[in-house]
Amino acid sequence: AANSQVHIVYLGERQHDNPKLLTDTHHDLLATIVGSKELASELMVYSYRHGFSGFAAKLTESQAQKLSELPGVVRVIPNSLHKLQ
Amino acid sequence: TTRSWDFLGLSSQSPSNILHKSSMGDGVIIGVLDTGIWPESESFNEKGLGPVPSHWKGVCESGDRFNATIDCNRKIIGARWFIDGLLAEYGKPLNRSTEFLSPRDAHGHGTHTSSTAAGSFVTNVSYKGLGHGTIKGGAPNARLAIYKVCWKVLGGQCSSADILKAFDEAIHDGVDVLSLSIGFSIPLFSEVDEHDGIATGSFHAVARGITVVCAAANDGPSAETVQNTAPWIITVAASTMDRSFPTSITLGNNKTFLGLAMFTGPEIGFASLIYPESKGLDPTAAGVCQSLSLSKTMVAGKVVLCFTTVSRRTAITSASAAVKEAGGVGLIVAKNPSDVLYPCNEDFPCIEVDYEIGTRILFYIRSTRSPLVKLRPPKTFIGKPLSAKVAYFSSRGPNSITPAILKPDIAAPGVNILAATSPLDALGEGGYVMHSGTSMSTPHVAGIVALLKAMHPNWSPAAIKSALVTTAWRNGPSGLPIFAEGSPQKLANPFDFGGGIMNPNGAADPGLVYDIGKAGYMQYLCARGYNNSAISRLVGQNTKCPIKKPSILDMNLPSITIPSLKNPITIKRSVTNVGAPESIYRATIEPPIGTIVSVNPNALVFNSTVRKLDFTITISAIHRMNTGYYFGSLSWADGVHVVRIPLSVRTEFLQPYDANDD
Repeated sequence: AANSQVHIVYLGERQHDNPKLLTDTHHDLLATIVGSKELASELMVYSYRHGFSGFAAKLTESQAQKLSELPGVVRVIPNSLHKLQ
Repeated sequence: TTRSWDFLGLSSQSPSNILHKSSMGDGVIIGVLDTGIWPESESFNEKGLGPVPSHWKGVCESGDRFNATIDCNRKIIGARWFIDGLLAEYGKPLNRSTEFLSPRDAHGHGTHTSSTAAGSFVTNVSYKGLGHGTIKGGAPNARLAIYKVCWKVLGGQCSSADILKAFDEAIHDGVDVLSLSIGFSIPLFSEVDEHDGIATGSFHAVARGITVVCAAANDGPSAETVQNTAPWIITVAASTMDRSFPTSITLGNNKTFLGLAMFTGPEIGFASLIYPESKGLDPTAAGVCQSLSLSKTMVAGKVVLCFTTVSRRTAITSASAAVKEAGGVGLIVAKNPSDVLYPCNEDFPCIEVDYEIGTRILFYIRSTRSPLVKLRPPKTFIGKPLSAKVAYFSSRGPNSITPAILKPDIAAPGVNILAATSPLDALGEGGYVMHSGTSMSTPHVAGIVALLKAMHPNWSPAAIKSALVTTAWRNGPSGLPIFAEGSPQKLANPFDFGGGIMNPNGAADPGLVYDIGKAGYMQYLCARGYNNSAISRLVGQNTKCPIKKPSILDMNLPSITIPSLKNPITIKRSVTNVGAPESIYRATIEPPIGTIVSVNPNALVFNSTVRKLDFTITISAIHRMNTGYYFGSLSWADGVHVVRIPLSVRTEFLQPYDANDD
């Protein structure tokens, strides 16, 4: 947990219109890497499910790397900060 | 905004402008991703507003000192907050004595931008007695959906995970326009990289017809500092307007100079004037504003003159603190001229002058045994002979990711903008404040986009951008070209202000638009070299890029930028007629220096069945040499409309990289 950082797992355009189902698939996808659905729920920060598909989750570098290699994952990128102008 | 809308031709007294033709944006929802909102501000009263637009599907959420039932109304129809991404990085809980875990704005920035985009009319507002008038949003009848994604942590930070979530929800909620006064840092990430949550989120928003308006950032006047450069975004630079706050400085020899300042007064009658000059090899070192070291015996009861080359405000802040602490009664700062003003702490009289005036004051001090000065508080001056300029701080092009995509797109007032703020804003006075930044120019454009959406609900985000760019002002009311602040000032070019300063009434009736649909953006992604599977996922449909990579130059944008012209090049564009169906447009070319530009065909004939026509532009270099950018334009005119796009061309016969990569 100490080595984990929020990553954005981007899956692109939504594959269907059911947001609940989409969130379930996000949890399933994360569970395949972290080992369980319970842990996946704990690590999940956001499920992006209306405008596009993806999620933000607390991941270690190696978990992020493994996720990025899964089919359907467009990119996995660390969270970053923006500033007011 | 007590002057900015009049400056832009949207006086509420005039019955003929688009403010009235668009019902002031009634029915349009502007989503603002910012620091939240202070709902009690008079700017957000719901007087005269009808029911919430039927396409709204969002929510208003309660939290710290924010009661959804009381604090949302027919003006603020939605309010939410997103902080989980930031907190996970920040590593400690939010300090709830300085920030609210709710949409309530502890910072003030979000209240300022929201009131500029869609605030209601509030009369009799001023700041330190300056800029008196009525504040209002660009679309006073539009509704606000507030997405608090930026927090009063480390000066105001927003995480990309939170921004993306706000985009996700805003798309669901049914917003029509999104306004983001947020930037990143140079070097930039690519547009399809979620490091830049704004580019990715805005891609999906634009694909659903939501116009996304973003700040160009405040890293000017250096070149290649513009941010939020994705071609689907409207990127906004900042300009000044025809308002200034001059203050008179009268010397003991009765000579009077004008400086700029923001303090309430009273007048400082003739007081001793000093310039801290040191002995030794560097006599000017002691008079540098940011390193003033003053003793009470030297300064008490006196006005101090100092010089600085630092453009940021820190020099003035530290100088005024030093002079005040030493018992001084006023400060004159000689610096690179800029129109951005802020009051000094505790209303201490500090006046900014340029080096020329500063030097003349210094010569007076050096030539007089007992130099004296009288400082008067500033007055508000509006209209002629003031002319707008691109602001010093406004980030400049070229676009460092894709130089062939012109950025910024447009400029709007963003200097000394008076609008509502949070009562917790340290600079605020009675709930109002003047702020400067591309943050302030962005909601000016978002408000106008709301008016355009109300008038033309079927226009795509690209059509709206085109209408803004092709009708923008390159000249002031006198007909003379607009300048850009910098060192030295120069005539503004498309890298300073895109098409120019926004002309709202012109944008409502542009004649022709350069439209782009999903296919156009796919063509861009192919041209940028993204692979088929990434593009397919991004756009949600199977996409196969053509074997011959498309040219970014052919993207149907309302601008042409050629970063590396060697051999003659032919570029494609198409225009859609949104004016009278039977129209004939003829081309006028203002070629960039050292180029030959031709258009084929040079007349476009539209009728009730022909709404969209293609044409090509061929550009070739006259001289075989490397140059910087030269600028020109291509205009289509039908006697009523002039549809102008900027041309920017750099010839490179010795190229630093393979130009075919573009």
